[in-house]
Amino acid sequence: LFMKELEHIVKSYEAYRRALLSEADARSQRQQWYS
Amino acid sequence: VQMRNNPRRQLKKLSEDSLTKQPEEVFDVLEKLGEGSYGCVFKANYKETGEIVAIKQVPVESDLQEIIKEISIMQQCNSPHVVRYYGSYFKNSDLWIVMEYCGAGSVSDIIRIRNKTLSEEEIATVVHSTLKGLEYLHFMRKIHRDIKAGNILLNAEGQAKLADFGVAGQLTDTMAKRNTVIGTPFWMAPEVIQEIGYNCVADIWSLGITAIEMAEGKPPYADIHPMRAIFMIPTNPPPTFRNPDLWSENFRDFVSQCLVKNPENRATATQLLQHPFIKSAKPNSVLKSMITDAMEIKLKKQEEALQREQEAEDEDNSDEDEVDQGTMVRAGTGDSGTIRAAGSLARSLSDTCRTMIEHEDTGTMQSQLGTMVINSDEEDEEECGTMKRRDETMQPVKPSFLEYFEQKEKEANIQNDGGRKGENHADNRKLPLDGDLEGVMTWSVEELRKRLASLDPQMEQEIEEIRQRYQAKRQPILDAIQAKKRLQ
Repeated sequence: LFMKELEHIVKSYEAYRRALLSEADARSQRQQWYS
Repeated sequence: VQMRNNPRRQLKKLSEDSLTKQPEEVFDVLEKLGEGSYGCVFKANYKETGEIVAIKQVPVESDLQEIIKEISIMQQCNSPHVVRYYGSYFKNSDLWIVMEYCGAGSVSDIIRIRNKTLSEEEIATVVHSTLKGLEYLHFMRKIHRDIKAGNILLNAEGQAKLADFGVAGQLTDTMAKRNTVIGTPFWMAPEVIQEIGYNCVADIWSLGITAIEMAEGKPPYADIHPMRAIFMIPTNPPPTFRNPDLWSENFRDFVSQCLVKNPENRATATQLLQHPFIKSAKPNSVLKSMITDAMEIKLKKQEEALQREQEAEDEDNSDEDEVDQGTMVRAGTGDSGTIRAAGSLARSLSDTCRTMIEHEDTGTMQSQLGTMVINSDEEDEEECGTMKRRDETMQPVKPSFLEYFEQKEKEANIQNDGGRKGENHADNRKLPLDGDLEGVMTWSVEELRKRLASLDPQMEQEIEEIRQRYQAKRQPILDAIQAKKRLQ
C-alpha cells in the first residue's frame, strides 16, 4: 500500500512537471518568435 | 605506519583466546572512520600482533538479521578482493564486528576528499579488482546487490575490495526475500527495480553505473529525486556518459556492455575480465599517488580539526565531529542513508568539481526544447510558406501555434477572472489534481520556473508525510512483535 501511494505521488508530480515544462517551453518559443 | 611496518602480515582469524576476552582487552580503538545507518566503524589496533583492523559497532536493537547475513557472507568468502571478517564480540548493547582494514577508505571517499574524479587509467585498475571480487562472489552464487563507489574499499597498496554485504543475498533466496531488498536507487539494475527476478548480473549493471560515478563523480540521475529515478531507470534507455567525447572507445564500450537493460544479454564478470579496457588495466601501483594524496588531505584535515579543537578548548565530542567530517567513509546499506549520502556527495561535488555541470531543471528543459523543435518541423514549413506570401506586405503573419496559445490563455483568463484567482487557487494546494492544470496557462515564465524548482522539495515533503503515516501504522505491530519476542 505504501509503495502504491508512493508511486501515485511520484507519477502525479511527474505529470505536473511535464505540464510545467511544456508550458515554459511554449512560452519561450513564443518569446523567441516575438523578439 | 603500523600497516607499512607489517605489509606482509595477513591476519586470518582472531585467536580463540582473543575471542573469549573483552574486546577492549584485545583492541585499542584508535579513531572513528565513519558512520553507517546501523552503527559506527572504528579503526583499531589488534594488540596481539599490532595489526590494524576495522571494527563495526552495531547496536543490538538494529536489524540483526541484516548484520547476521553480512557476517555470514563475509565469513564464507576467502578472497583478496573481498573484505575479510575476523570475528565478533558482544559488548554491552553493541555487537563488535572485526574486519579487514582498508586504509585508503572507499573510492567515493577518495573522490570526496580530493574533490576530484578518477582518471580512466585509475578507473580501469579499480574496476579490474572489483570484477575479480565479483567473479569470486558470483562463483560462490552470491549477489552483492549494492555495488557502488562507496562500497569499494582500497587498501594502502591500492587493492580494491568489495565491502558492505548488508543487502547481499544467496541465489537460493526466495523470490519474496529478493523483492524486499532495496539497494541504492541510482545504481540499481532495471530488473531489480521492476522486481521481475534477478541474478548475479544485476551487480554488473551497478558496476557500469559505478564506473560512470568514478568518472563523473556521481551516478546518472543523481540530480533527480531518487524516487523519480526509480521510475526512470527501467523506462529510459541505458544511461551513458554526460560527455562521451572525454572517454576512450574502450571505456565507453565497457560501460555499454555493463549497462545492457536485458539481463540475459548482459556480460558476466568473467566475460568482462577479458574486455580490452580491463585487459589493458595497469597494476595497483597506478593508484598509489591518488591514495597518498587522499590520505595526506585526510591527515591534514584531521590535524586542522585537532588544532581548532585545542584552540577553542571544545568539549570532547567536537573532536569526533570534526574527524567525522573529514573521514566519513560511507553510508551504510540502509536505503535512506545511502540516498542521503549520494545526494550530499552530488551536491558537494556539483559546487566545486569541474566535471559536475548539469543541473536538473536546465537539463530537462533543454531536452524538452529539443523535442519541441522536432515536433515543430511541419509547422515551420507551413509557416514559411505563409510568411512568403505575406512578405509582400512586410507584415509577417502570426504563427498558428501562437494564436492557439493566446486563445487558450484568453479562455483561462475568463475562467479564472483575469488569471489572479487561478494563481491564488493554485497556491493553496500542493499539486493540481489530475487534468486540472489550467492555472499553468496563466503563470509567467518566472512563476513556472519557481514552481518547477519547488517541485522536488514538495514531493519529498509529501513522501515524508506518507512515510510517517505508515510508520505510525507499523509501529504498534512492531511493538507487539517485540513484546512477544521478549516473552519468548
